[in-house]
Amino acid sequence: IEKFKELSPAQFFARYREVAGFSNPARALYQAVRELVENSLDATETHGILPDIKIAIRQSIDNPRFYTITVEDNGIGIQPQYVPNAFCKVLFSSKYVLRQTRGMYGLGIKAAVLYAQMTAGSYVEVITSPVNSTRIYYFKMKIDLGRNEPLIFERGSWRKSREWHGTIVSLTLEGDWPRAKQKVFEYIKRTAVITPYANIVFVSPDEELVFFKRSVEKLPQPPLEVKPHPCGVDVELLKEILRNSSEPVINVLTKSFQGVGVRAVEEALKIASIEPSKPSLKLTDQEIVKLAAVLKGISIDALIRARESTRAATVIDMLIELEVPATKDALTKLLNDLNIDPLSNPRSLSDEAIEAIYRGIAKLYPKIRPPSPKALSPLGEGIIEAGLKKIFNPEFVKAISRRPRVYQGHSFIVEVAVAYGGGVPSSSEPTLLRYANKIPLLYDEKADVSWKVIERINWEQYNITMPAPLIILTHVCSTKVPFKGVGKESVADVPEVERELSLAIKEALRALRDHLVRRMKEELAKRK
Amino acid sequence: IEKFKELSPAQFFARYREVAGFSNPARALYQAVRELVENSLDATETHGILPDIKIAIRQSIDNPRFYTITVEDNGIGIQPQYVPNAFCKVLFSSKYVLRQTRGMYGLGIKAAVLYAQMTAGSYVEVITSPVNSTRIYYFKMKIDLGRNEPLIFERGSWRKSREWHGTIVSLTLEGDWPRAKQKVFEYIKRTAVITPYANIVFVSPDEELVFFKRSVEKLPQPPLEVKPHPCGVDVELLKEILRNSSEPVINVLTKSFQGVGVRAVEEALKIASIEPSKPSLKLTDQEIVKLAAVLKGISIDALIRARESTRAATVIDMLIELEVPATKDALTKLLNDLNIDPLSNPRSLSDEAIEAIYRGIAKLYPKIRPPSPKALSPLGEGIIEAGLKKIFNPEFVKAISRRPRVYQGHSFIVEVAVAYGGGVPSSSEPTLLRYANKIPLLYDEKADVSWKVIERINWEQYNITMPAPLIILTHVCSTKVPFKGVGKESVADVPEVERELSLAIKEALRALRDHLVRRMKEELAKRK
Ligand SMILES: Nc1ncnc2c1ncn2[C@@H]1O[C@H](COP(=O)(O)OP(=O)(O)OP(=O)(O)O)[C@@H](O)[C@H]1O
Ligand SMILES: Nc1ncnc2c1ncn2[C@@H]1O[C@H](COP(=O)(O)OP(=O)(O)OP(=O)(O)O)[C@@H](O)[C@H]1O
Ligand SMILES: [Mg+2]
Ligand SMILES: [Mg+2]
Repeated sequence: IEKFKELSPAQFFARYREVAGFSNPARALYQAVRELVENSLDATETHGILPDIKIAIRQSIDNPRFYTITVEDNGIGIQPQYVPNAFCKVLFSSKYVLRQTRGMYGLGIKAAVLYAQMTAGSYVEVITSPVNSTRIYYFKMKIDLGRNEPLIFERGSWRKSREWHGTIVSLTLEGDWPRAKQKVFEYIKRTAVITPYANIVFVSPDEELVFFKRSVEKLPQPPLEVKPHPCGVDVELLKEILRNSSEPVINVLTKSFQGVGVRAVEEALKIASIEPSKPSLKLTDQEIVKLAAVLKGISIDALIRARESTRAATVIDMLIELEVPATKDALTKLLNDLNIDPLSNPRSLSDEAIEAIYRGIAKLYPKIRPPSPKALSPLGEGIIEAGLKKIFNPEFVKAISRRPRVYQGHSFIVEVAVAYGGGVPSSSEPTLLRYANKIPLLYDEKADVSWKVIERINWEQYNITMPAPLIILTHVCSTKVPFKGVGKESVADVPEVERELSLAIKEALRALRDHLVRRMKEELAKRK
Repeated sequence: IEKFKELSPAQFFARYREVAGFSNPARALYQAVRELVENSLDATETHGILPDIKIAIRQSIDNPRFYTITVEDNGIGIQPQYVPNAFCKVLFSSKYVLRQTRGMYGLGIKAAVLYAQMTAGSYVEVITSPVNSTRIYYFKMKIDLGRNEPLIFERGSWRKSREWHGTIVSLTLEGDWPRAKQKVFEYIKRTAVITPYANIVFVSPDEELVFFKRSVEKLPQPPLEVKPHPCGVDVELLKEILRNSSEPVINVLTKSFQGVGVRAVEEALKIASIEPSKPSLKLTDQEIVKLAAVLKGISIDALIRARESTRAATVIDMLIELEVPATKDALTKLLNDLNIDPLSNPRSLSDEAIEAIYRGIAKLYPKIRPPSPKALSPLGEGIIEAGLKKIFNPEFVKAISRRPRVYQGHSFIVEVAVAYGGGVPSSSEPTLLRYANKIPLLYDEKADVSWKVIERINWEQYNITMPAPLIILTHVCSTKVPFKGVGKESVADVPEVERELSLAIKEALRALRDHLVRRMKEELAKRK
């Protein structure tokens, strides 16, 4: 007979630490360094502070299996009343808001603390001083696994004697520096390359010191919290927004979302057959499902899927089945204007026809503005090209930073770059450098959506023959990067993101092709 | 200023559904089918019932984006008092015990219910009748995300009119059958191939019916729950075991672990300098850390790591640094007996020397029996070879089922097979068929530890030249498979598991090489 039981989030991630990236001592050492560094960069850059980050890994003298990792930053610090939960309560975070940060899960530092506790029985020590505080605070803690609560063993505070704000975090855990070394150095270097405004110092267990000195005094525009975008919003989020208020639904929707004015909301409610003055919490489940579909609008991906999966025998019936907000006559006219026979078989629609229908239909939906980019903080073509030139000294480099798009209510920007020739080493497949929310991703390359896109590329189409000296850099930044796992090593193939990566990479490769063609003509001209 | 917040496990996995495998409609449809089928196989096979599983996916008539998945089994059913939490409380499970099952996280069905709720606003419907019950129970439910609690909308029960036990689960969600089709069929087929004792019926949205008929009437031995094995046990688990009792620590340890008798526990306590009669809950943190290290013993992997990361200048000092439980004289004698100079540089130790030292040191640790295989349920060489012959009709097939090993207190068995020639298609890299706890893994192949091992193989050493008609099947079964993510698509490179896979694959490839060499000789002989 089966024994049923519940686990706390702390017990769950302690037991299944591999899903958070702590699968072996080398990987755990790497992951713990990442979690601390990513928290420090969030605490500085996101708040308009030029980052000064110090990272030290020391091997324990009495037991060489154990390493002590200490990371110090000059960030905004943490208010003392939040420190215990921030470091010792799993699924507790200040980054659950819609704003691009490296952190997102409320798990990172806790997963490292759990691993340290389990392998070395050790405590996490935190020294922090918030920006506007006159005091410095000290905590020595562990996680109570069963309750998912902090256990505080020591605490103290004292007045600041000098102008300092920031945080120092220290943990001791079982690691494997020889096997982690190459990845840790690569991670820090690839981080420094795209954060030229940061000072990063790293001292290794072999007592090597590496100093990435700030080469740029100007911070990028920090991202700002925004409201969700209605496109792709899910039923549960919409419910949560609506059920909290007895105000008329038209008011609640207008102030809860970005990108929609009163007229667009009115239109959406009309299509969903909902009375605008109806109190928000009185909406029925069916009305909410209908409203979510209308707000979501139609995406080109949904049209493509409909072409393949519809049971309708004609294009006009396929559109009706998709519940496009228009009369049959209006849709028939739209199709006729596009020279598409409404009674033709949906399977016969070309991709161009789908795009044309998409643009036509989009006009029928409520006017929803594109997502605001202010929650995002892309790298920018300048930083990407400068970084690639610095490391590789290529003959050609081209970065593309796309416009903001939306998936599931989250705005995102895709940036890519290609570097070719010069100091770039030749290889049988392109060297892929992946980033997500400015974090370098070093593992699980072939499981990543960027690789899925690259695998499909027909290199001949771009005048490239493998082996070739080709580097492709990809950066996906979003208010929610759809990582495949909480260890943040690869990005999932969400259709909208995959599509943007594909368009961006092809755009960059076309620029490379033009360069290669031009260079070939110049060489031919020289020989004559 | 940062806004701190806590998420419930339901809110967390709803928000970050990609980490559970629900990254796009096609993938979500696949994952939901998996979660239901894996629960049904656990409810039958694990309990000595020959499985009859029926799977139906129907496309919704009014909205072709939505699909209703229904899975029925003849398993042990679920007692009504547990149904609401089993289906609607994230991190609630009957499989948190040490016994091989497909399920392990207490998340699977809930992740599918969350996705269904978010995309279609739908309910999960469950009909179940436990084996020994006279009634059938019905529930229609949703998950309260904020509280991580079930919301029951309808419930009922009635007397059974015929002899039936089992469970029927139905959910409606946004899917994409055309893009999921190939993977869903492959998943069901690869499941059927290794469960020849199961009847599996599948009806697709295109109304194709596939019937995998039972070809074997005998079930494999069901796995039985065991106690943890002390090798690799972590500090937190040891604490949990010890802090619950005021009995003498020698008693608590002997009855809480498998593989250790009173003498072995006495010896371990002596090495850790702990009084055997000391009340278990009085052990200090330092004593528990020391005890965990002694119970863990020394693994060959730890010795290899020590060789690379030790600060000791001599082999004898490296062993002392590892806290091997013996005097300096005893260790010096051990090394001299192995013809290893105790004062030599650790870096100069060959792999064979490491192995010899390992075997010598293992004798110094308490006698701990190898893990019991009764918690495991391997496929067995017979089923694997029969399955490969059936699908591929190869010229050569060889399966290897290794002995049980341990990592982090969990027993595991690695099974591999190679199939070559005959009907096997030729390709530039081997075709890899991965399984874990009898679940076929279809995604993230290159991120899997099996691929990491295969990538390092020098094919020439086995008389194989690529492209070749070669299939490699791997199966890792354990009381805890170290998956990389809760979507269960790839296995993490835990050192002990990676090592076993490497040894097993090489063993199978040597058998293939012998076959190829023999065949080549026969061909040469024929020509003479
Ligand atoms: N160095 C730091 N400076 C300021 N705040 C910090 C620092 N480190 C952690 N925090 C705070 O602690 C919280 C929890 O950190 P944690 O790493 O567990 O989660 P996260 O960063 O929010 O998300 P993720 O799990 O993706 O890393 C953060 O949200 C942040 O508010
Ligand atoms: N068809 C079924 N028959 C009997 N019990 C079931 C069935 N489906 C689910 N259960 C019960 O519900 C529990 C929760 O299922 P769920 O899939 O969420 O988690 P799990 O199978 O334990 O782990 P995992 O998340 O790895 O799938 C199971 O542990 C099992 O006890
Ligand atoms: Mg973090
Ligand atoms: Mg399950």
